[in-house]
Order: sequence, then structure tokens, then C-alpha cells
Amino acid sequence: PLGPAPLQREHQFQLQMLEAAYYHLPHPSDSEKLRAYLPRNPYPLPHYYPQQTLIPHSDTVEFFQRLATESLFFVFYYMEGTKAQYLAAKALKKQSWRFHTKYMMWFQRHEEPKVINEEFEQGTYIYFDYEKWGQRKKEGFTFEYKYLE
Amino acid sequence: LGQDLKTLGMNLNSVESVYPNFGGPFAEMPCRPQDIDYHVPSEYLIN
Amino acid sequence: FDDPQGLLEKTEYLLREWVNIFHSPSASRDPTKAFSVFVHQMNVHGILKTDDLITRFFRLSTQMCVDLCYRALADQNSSTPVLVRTKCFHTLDAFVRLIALLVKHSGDASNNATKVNLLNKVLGIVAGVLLQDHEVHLTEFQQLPYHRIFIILFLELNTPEPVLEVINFQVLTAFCHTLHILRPSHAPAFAYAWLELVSHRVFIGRMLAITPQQKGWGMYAQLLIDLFKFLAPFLRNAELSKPVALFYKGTLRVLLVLLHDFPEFLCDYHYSFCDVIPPNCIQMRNLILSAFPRNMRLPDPFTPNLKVDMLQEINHAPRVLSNIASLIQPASFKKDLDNYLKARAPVTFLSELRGHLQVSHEPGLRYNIKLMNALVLYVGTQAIAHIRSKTLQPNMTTIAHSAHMDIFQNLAVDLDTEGRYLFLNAIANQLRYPNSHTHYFSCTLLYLFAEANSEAIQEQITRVLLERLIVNRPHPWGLLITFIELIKNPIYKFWNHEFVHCAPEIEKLFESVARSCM
Repeated sequence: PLGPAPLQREHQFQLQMLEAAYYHLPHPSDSEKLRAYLPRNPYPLPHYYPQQTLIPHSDTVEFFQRLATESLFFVFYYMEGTKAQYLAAKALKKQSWRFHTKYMMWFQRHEEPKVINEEFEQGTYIYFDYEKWGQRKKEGFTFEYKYLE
Repeated sequence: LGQDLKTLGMNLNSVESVYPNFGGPFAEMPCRPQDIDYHVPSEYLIN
Repeated sequence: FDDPQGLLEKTEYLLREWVNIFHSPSASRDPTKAFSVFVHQMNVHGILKTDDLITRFFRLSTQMCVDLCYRALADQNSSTPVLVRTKCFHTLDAFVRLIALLVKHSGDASNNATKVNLLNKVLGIVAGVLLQDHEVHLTEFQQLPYHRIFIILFLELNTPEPVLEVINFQVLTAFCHTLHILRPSHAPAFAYAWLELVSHRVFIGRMLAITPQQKGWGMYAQLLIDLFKFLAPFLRNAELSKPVALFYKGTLRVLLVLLHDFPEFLCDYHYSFCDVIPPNCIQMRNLILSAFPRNMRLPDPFTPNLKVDMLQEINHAPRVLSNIASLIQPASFKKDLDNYLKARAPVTFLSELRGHLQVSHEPGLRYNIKLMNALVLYVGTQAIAHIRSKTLQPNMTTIAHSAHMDIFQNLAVDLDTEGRYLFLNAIANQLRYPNSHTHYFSCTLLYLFAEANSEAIQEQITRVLLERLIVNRPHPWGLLITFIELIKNPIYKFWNHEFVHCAPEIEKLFESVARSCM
């Protein structure tokens, strides 16, 4: 039974300012660190593209472990500084990849190393070359443990 | 009469807390892992 | 005013220098070294010599960052929104990093006051620039630079570093003060960004989850009250223009996060929130009233023959963090009220009650809603204590024939439709999860229905319950069990009342609600 109450002058001003702000709305990326790659960039997609289906539990290591290795490398190098990069790194480690902090590349033993001691191990490795974007084999490589993350 | 609150794009049946992935008051869906700034080891900051 | 000669140029030079340093590869490899080199430069230019100069430096720098953003945003037609933002953030993020580093490294390690004072100063300066800009630009105001400065600075100062963890509560307090100063009713053109900041996942996490002993809850509740107070006039009229509808929908999302993750927070502050939410905001209020402690298992309200008064929980009073007694003003009225509650005299107190509650004759604005709410909850809690003092439990018998019930019955009879609606709402706002208030007020509402001397009162009690039931979920547990009791228990002769059959669609509505309740 209260019915409408006339807006006081100050509320009319506030409404006018809110309505003006409606045309300068915050953008999701305003609250996120700058993304070197893949900045959020809303794009009109065909309606039949999946718009909002967020795969349930897609923010778990288990989900990332089911991704192809190349996808994990993509996430690691193109989504730097985010939770996705962190999860991709964890998933890669679970698949016996090791991050070399000097070359900033992921290495995996191709066979048992020929030499293992306190400082390093030496042998044949597969590594992912992010510049050439592909896996390569490296024989006689010395992986110094001081560069092991 | 009111909104169907299940249509606000929030995962209200989640067992875990929803705030860590909350996309914000005007987001139609929770944050994706690539939307969440994370304190990754500094070695990962390749760029 | 009176900026020293040349300060503007120095500031511009230093800011430009810092932005280059910030984006240089060497700085990302060794941020501390780059910062110390720059601090030396600030010293050389005498910026750090006095508090006044530091303050002027930050104000001028903020102004420059803001001006850069306005120019970039005005330049929109030549670049995409993403490019505009990248350009703005290129400078803003550098400026924020400078602030964060100065806060972190100011004063010696043990002296945190210096750090916190500097942070408060900078936040105050940015807020001051924002409010002035808001006044100058009015509808052309741009929230972007300020939103960016506040959120990135907040995130930088909440990175898990020992030097920051030690002052985290002071950091949160500084940001809450700033957000309160910039509340939507003060800076309405900043409202959307303000809501983004207040509901940012890291901010919510820090305020409500990580900070120990719930020390952040009171401050966060104040920010939500600022939010409801801003929305109230627009929601009160239920005329939601698109901008208001978007803001309201955003508010619902925030409340859903709180209901899901921090229901105890909503339980503790429900009274203060409902005190500022307009009475016609039924779903939003239901959302708050539906919260219940996570360790509580609610019995299904539809359980046949549910014995509410047998539940353990109804013996425990809920936490209400507002000081209800102090809300009953003036003190003379509170004194007369306490006297009546004690002596059940003088009877004239009852006839004067309405006079204390009525504040105008303007329809829709006749009553002091806050006083009504406080009076109802205060009298109810006094009633529970009084009944308990006689080693009895509140029930349909023990709540009757008392000074407390005199007051409720008098209000039910003496108030006009508007006043009685507010009075019944104040009672219905206590129908929440199983606790002593829910139980007492449920009995009171049913008692008022049973003892009503006119069908109008019974109809209005029904309306107040029904309008809360027919909105979309969620519905508070106490509301459901009260309505189910009303329609099931034959002593209320609910279905015999004329108003239940007053129109076919009303009859259908009652039957459908009854079916869903059965």
C-alpha cells in the first residue's frame, strides 16, 4: 500500500549520473592485469558458436591433464600470469615435463640419462621450442639442476 | 515476480565457494582460469 | 593551489621516466633496483623532501594519468576500446606500481604506520581528484582511470608478501574508508565501478574469508548498506530504467555470492540490511532472510506435522549485530516503553504509540520505518526474555496477555493500512532460519491473525506473507512454516475467510500455494 514516492532532487541527480555512467560501463579487463597476448576482446560471433558454456570444473588440474600437450604449452605461453598458466604447468609436470628456468622451455627425458649427479643430469631429451612452436629432440643435453624449477 | 536467480550465470550448485571465480556484478558467467590473475612463479613470466 | 614553481614539469618528467622504467626489460628482471634508482631521482628533484611536496606530486600525477585517459577515451574513433584501454593502462599500471612500491618501502621495516599513512594519503588524493572530476565532468565523467588505479593498487597490495601481510588489515581499512567516501550516493557516476570494486573476488575474499575473527565483516556490511541506500529510492518506485536494472541485477549477483559462501554474514547483518531495503523489494529481502548458518540442517518445512517448538534451535537467539535498543528514539519514548513493558501501565502509552511512529501525513511516507522495525524487534526480544524469566518457553499460550502482546495488538488495531503493513513487515522480517526470534514472531503473527477483531487485519497478514511467497525463490524457512501453519491448522479457519475467495484468480493462487506447501 506504500505506492510510489516522488524522487527527491538529489536522487534525480544520482539517477541522471547513473544513467550517464551506463554508457561508460566497466569492462571485465579493467580489473585484470594487462594481457600480453589474448586480451579480452568481445567479438560478435555467430549465435551457433558456444557463447557461455563454461565447462564445469575446467579450473582443475584434472581437467588440464586431459588436454593435449600442445594445448598445455599454448596455455602456458599465451596465458601468462593467470591461473590457467599455473594449472597448465601443474598438468605438464604430472606428465613428467620439467621447466628449464634459463631456456624457459619444458623438457622431458627421452630415455634414462647417461649421467646423473648432484649438479646435473645428461642424456637425450624432448623439449618444446616455443619460438619454433614444436617439440624437438636434443641428444647429449646437460640439464643443470640449478635451472630446474 | 522477481528474477529467476538461476539465470544470473552463477554456479550456485557448486560445493566449493563461488567467490574465487566470481566474474563480477555485471558478468554473465564466472571467471575462466585465464581471466584470473595468479601469483605464478616469476620464472613463468616469459614475456 | 600554490604548487611550487616548476613542480608540474618535474612531476611530468618523473612520471614519464617512471613509466619507461616500469616497461623496460631490466625492471622486470630486477624491479627493486629499478625502483631504487628512480627513488634517487625523486630525491634529486626534491619530491620526497616534505609531506606537502609528496602530496602535491601524487595529486599532479593522478591528474596527469586521468587527463591522459580522458584524451585516449575521447580519441575512441581512432582506435578500438581494447587499444584505448591498453594505452591508458600502460601509464596507470606504472603509476600504481610506483605507489605500491613507495608504500611497501617507506619507513623502516618495523614502522608500519608510515606505510599505512602514505597509503591513506594517496587513496585520499585519488578520491579527492575523483570527486572534483565528478563535479566538473558530470555526465561526461569517466570511471575508467579511477577504477583501474583502485583495483590494481588493491591487487598489488594484496599479493602474498610478508611486508604486506603484516599491514593487510590496515590496507583493507584504508580501502573501505575510501570506498565509503566514494559511495554511489556521493559519486553516482562511479557507481558501476564502485560495485565492481566492492564485489571483486579478491576484495570479498580478503574482507569476509581471509581476515581472521571476521574483523572485516563490519566494514563490508557498511559498504553494502551504502549500496542499498543508493538503490532504495529507485527500487522503492519499482521503475527500473535499464541502468538501474543492470545495477540492481549486479547487486543480486553479489548477494547470491554472499548467500552461497558467507550466509552467516548475511544472518548477522540482516536487520541493518532490511532496515534500508525498501519494503517492496521482496525478492532481494527474501534472499537476505533466507540465509542460515552452514552448520545448521533445516528440517523440511513441508514435513507433515513438523513440530517446530520441539526443535533445539528455537531455544537459541540469533546474533543481531545492530544495537536495537539505541535505535529507539527519542530517549523519553524508550523510557516510557520500558516502563510499560515492566508495569504494563499506563494504558495511555498504548494510545500514544501511533503518534510516536507517525512522522507525516503524506501517503506512502507517513511512518518512521526504522523506528517501527526497532520497536518490533526490541519488544519481541524483551518478550522472549520475559517469558523465559518465568521458566516458560514462547508458544501460542505464553506469548499472550502480556505488555509485549498489548503493544503488538494495539499496533495491529490502531494503525492504518500503511502503518499496519510496515508493522507486519517488521515482524515478517524476523521469519528466518530456526531460532528463538523466528519462533516467537511466527507465533505472534499467527496469534494476531487468530485474535484479530477485523477481517481486514487477517487479510493484511495474509497479504504480507503471500507477497513474500509468490516471488521467485529463495524463500526464508520461517516464512514457509508460518504460512503452512496458517493454512493447515483449522483453528485459524483460514479457508473460511471471505478474502480467500474474493476472486477466482486469488482462489487459484491460494490453492496453488497450498498445493506446493502440502
